[in-house]
Amino acid sequence: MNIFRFLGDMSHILSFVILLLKITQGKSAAGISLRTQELYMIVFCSRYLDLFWNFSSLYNSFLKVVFIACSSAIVYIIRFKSPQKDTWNPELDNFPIQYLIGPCAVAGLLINQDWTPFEMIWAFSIYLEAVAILPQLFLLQKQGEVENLTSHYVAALGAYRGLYLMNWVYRYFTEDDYLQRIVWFAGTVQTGLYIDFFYHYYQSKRGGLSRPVKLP
Amino acid sequence: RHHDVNHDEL
Repeated sequence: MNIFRFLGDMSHILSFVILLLKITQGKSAAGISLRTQELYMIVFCSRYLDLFWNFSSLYNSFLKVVFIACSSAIVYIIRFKSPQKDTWNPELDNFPIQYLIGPCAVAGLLINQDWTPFEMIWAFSIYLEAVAILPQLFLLQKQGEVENLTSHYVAALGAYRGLYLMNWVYRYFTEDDYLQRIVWFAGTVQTGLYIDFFYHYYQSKRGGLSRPVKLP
Repeated sequence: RHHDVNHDEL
């Protein structure tokens, strides 16, 4: 464990806290992509299958349960719970996620760390996580303006994988024979997708004024 | 070749 990875996990937890607060207290899922939340639920449920046999640390096992529980709760609330379910707009949030899941599944089959079923599923989850934010970014693009809490949610989510990139650099230089090309590649793509958002987020938050984040 | 892939990250 190193500070970058710890801060990355804290940023990830923060993103869950912000989103859960927004949809439970704000009673609205407006501006939140259910598609992205469904993809995250698939990512965590598939990647953390090793919950039952890979106890690398209590910290990991605990957070795996937390991430599966939170992502499932978010999907449940937006899909089934009133009044949130009425604030979800299927016409706006209509990114064809099958075009993300399909290629990631093929990639997981072909490029993984070991030819076992779990490793193929694990690689699939890594690739899927890299592109899972796309429906959310498309939704924000359509709306043009980003609600304040939503902007903090996306920023925390982007920061989490960005901090993981620093964690991988740190591990590469401090551990011998540390090689994780799959997560390095996917994590770079994932963080890259946020660059444009981060630019507009920074512009809107600069100078302390909380002007709304505007995406062109 | 079953090298034990041990994922120690989330």
